[in-house]
Amino acid sequence: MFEARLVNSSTFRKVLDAIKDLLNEASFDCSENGIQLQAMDSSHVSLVSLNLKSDGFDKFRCDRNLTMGMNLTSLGKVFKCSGADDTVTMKAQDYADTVTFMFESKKQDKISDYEMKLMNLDQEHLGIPDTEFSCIIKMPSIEFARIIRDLSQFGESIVISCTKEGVKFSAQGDIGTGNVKLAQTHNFDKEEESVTIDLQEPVALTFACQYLNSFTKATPLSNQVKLSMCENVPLVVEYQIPELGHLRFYLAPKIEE
Amino acid sequence: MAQPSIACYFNNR
Repeated sequence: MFEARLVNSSTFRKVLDAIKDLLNEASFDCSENGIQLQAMDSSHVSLVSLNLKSDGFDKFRCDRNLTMGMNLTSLGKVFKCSGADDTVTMKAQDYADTVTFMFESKKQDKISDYEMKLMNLDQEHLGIPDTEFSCIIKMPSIEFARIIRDLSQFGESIVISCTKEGVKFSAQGDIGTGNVKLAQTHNFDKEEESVTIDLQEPVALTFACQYLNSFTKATPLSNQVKLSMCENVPLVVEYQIPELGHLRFYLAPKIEE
Repeated sequence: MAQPSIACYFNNR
């Protein structure tokens, strides 16, 4: 028996909105530790890694490890039926081929449930090695989304370069070039507005705009985003999901041909 | 520039 209850169903909806650009379908691995998802996009350029801790749920029970393969378009349809303030309860029997989502309104005056068919997905899991990153940048997630959106107009790639002076985002293309430089700013009153850089050594890497833009669909999940970079290693773009876990995106840097 | 696969960086488990 698997049962997970989340008072803020909108959090799960935001997670879904954040990954549905990249993934058509995905396996949710449920265990007593919580719900995990790891999947590459269809081009195998980026990797999505979601971790929702069991103690972040309002109720969590998982008697037996369970892998639920879901079509994310269908899952999106189910969550479209939920109200913004609804509580969601996910339930599945052991070895079941369906999962049930029950939505309850805050006042308990409306209860709806939707049963969705599960899929058998043959998904490979990749082992992600621990990396000592050359630089870790934390910045407002809205600012990151804005910069990626702005610079995407100029080219297909963005160079992210980080030195002790700050972080620079650059793009170039047919119409010209664009550069955005951010200095470190620590706002003790408003931590979420700070830009902080933890630098071991300067690094500059090139990434495809298309994927960076997809990652920023996770912006509503978190005030801050963490970018971890190292030469010849995928970029990690991490959004903390308050009290529940995190959503990470990995993107392979572009390399000289 | 070329875009490598993410699978080149991580091992199959």
